[in-house]
Amino acid sequence: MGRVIAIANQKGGVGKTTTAINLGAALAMEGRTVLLLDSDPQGNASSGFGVQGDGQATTIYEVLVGEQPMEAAIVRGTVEHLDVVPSAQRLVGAEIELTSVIARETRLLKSLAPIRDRYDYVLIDCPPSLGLLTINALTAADSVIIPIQCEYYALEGLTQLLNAVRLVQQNLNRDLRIEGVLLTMYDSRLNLCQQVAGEARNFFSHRVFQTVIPRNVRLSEAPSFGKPVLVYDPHCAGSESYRALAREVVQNAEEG
Amino acid sequence: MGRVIAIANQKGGVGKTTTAINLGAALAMEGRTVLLLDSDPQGNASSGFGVQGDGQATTIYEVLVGEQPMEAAIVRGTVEHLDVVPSAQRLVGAEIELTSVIARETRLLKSLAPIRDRYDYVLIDCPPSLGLLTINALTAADSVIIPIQCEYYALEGLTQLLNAVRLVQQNLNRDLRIEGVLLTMYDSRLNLCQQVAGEARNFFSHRVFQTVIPRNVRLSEAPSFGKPVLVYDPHCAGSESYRALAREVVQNAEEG
Ligand SMILES: Nc1ncnc2c1ncn2[C@@H]1O[C@H](COP(=O)(O)OP(=O)(O)OP(=O)(O)O)[C@@H](O)[C@H]1O
Ligand SMILES: Nc1ncnc2c1ncn2[C@@H]1O[C@H](COP(=O)(O)OP(=O)(O)OP(=O)(O)O)[C@@H](O)[C@H]1O
Ligand SMILES: [Mg+2]
Ligand SMILES: [Mg+2]
Repeated sequence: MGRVIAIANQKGGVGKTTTAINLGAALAMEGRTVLLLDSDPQGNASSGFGVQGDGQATTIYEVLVGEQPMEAAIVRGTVEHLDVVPSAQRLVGAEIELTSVIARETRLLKSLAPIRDRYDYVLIDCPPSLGLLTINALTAADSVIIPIQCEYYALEGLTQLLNAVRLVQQNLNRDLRIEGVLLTMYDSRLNLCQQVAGEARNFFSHRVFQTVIPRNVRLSEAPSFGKPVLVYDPHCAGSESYRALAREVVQNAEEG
Repeated sequence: MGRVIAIANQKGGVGKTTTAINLGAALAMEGRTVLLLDSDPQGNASSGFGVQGDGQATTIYEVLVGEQPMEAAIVRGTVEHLDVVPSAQRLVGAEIELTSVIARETRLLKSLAPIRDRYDYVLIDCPPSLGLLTINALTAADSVIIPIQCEYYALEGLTQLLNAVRLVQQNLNRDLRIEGVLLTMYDSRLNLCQQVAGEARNFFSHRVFQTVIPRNVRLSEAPSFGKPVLVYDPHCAGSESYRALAREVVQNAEEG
């Protein structure tokens, strides 16, 4: 029974895509089957696996707006056991195009239903906004991972995100849970990082992942080779931390 | 005659808000009059000046959606010669609410017209998306500053952004120009940074600002005190670089 996890935060540049790609790769390299859904018009999760959606006939855009079957958009990723549903630039129009469609918030949920059980995990990379693409992801998901950078603005946006999660729980997806809050780009030498991490643990307590992702330049180099960091440099700090995160996610799933 | 400059890039976390706040402060500290317009629902530019929009009766939301006069939303900033039009969380609904409104792309242009000449510069901080809030900013602006982080994903999103700028030039604002591309969070020790900076200069040539903003932790500490870095730590590398940027912007304006 596939677990669907959305990776969301409307604050930009906090490591959503980096987490989707590398958590996905770590789970796949441990033998789980993974589907990575790129629902960000920027298409960074697609290109992080060397997949270019713009040239593809069926992408997440055709599935959400054109009601194509999700199956038709699936592409094999460069990592075994991992498939990708790519995004494309044309997805940028979806927010406006979906506005007046009936049941616009459940398009993703419905299109995912026929195929979700083929995978152990479905990860959905979200754009940096709380618009219809992110709402669709939260409606389709069992749980949500919230990456936060250890910076001041990161804490500011959390109330808005939690409000959006609560609205989805009350109106669209009663069972949506918070899988965890993930501290990213952590630099232990910086006071600001330690302060923000402390406040996040006060605010969220046990829902903050034990695993903390350090700032590690290999993570930002890997996408230019179209590979997850676990393939680009398997023994760097970035790879170690995403493997640890994968173990934590699997353990949470098994403890239910 | 006020120059209106939008600060836009749909890629998240590239330094849009940090540039809006600190370029604004640097211009004001050199005696120019500045209006900072926060059109991001996250409200980071507002809180970077210690202004909380949520409790305010009139914010950018009431101006864009409720057709209130811009004048009613203006708040004095903590820096002399600098006023702020704050955002509020409720702005997150504006993208959907504006979709079916007549002339939805020119709401900001029209509300800015009565007051723009009171300021030498109007800076508009944009959210990380190419939706109606950013389109409104590009339609109201004389020029746009494009901050880019020296990372791989930064180059990927540029074509999408340039397409959006071209569409606005062709349909809504013929005179919109690119004020410049600003390299941010530059760390000269990293190969990736040097590579991306080189590619940006190839792609944009003379339109890349001479000034490069270094990665500097003081820039990320300042917002937690509700102050621009030029007030928080006037002699750090971050302050120096934003003062240099202000001089470059003023020089460009005077050379026309
Ligand atoms: N732990 C890390 N250490 C160093 N660099 C990182 C780390 N995580 C992410 N990055 C880099 O920081 C930038 C932002 O990360 P990423 O694109 O994953 O964030 P995002 O939240 O998906 O952004 P957006 O809001 O635009 O979708 C990228 O250039 C990425 O390569
Ligand atoms: N030159 C810099 N050196 C170090 N930190 C920086 C620098 N510029 C910005 N930051 C920090 O990086 C983070 C992202 O910057 P900022 O919020 O300005 O980007 P943004 O493009 O406005 O993000 P969003 O897309 O969410 O609106 C912030 O926490 C900020 O304090
Ligand atoms: Mg992303
Ligand atoms: Mg911002």
